Amino acid sequence: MNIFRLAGDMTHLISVLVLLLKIYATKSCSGISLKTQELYAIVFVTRYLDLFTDFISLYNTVMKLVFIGSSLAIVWCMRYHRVVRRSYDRELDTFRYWILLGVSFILALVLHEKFTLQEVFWAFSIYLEAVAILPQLVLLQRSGNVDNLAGQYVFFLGAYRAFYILNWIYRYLTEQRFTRWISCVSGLVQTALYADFFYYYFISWKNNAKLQLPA
Amino acid sequence: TRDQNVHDEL
Repeated sequence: MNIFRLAGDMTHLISVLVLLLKIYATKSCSGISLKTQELYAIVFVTRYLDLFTDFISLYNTVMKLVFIGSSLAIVWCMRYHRVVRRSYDRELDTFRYWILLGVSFILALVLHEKFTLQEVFWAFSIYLEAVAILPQLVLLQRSGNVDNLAGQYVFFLGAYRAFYILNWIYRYLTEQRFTRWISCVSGLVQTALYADFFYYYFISWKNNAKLQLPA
Repeated sequence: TRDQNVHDEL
């Protein structure tokens, strides 16, 4: 464990807590893409298949349970909570995410570390996570101005993967046998997808204006 | 050492 990875995990945890806070406190999920939340639930379930077979550390196990639990709770809330579900922007959240699922799965069948069920699903979850934010970014662009908690959620989510890139550089430099190309390349793509959002987020923060994404 | 292919990152 290094400081970059810990910072990344904490930032990731904050992004999830910000989202849960927004939904719980305001009893509203306006501006939040259910499709992105469902993709993230799939990412965590398919990535942590080794939850009960490989014990890495208490921290690792607890964080896996938190991520799986919170992502499923958010999806449940947005789908079935009688108050929250009314504020879901169903007509704006129309990203055809089956494409993302299909492409990620085919890519995982081709590119993986070992051809085992667990490794193929792990690679699938890495590829899927890189593109899971797309429905959310599209929804933010369609709904124009971003209410600040939704914007903060995307900001922290993007920042966590940026910290992980620093973690991979650090591990590459310190551990002679560290070769996680699948994670590294996919993480770079993922962070690049956030780049334009970060730009507009920074501009709005600098001008202390509401975040306006170009339609 | 733990065999490398165990994914120790979240």
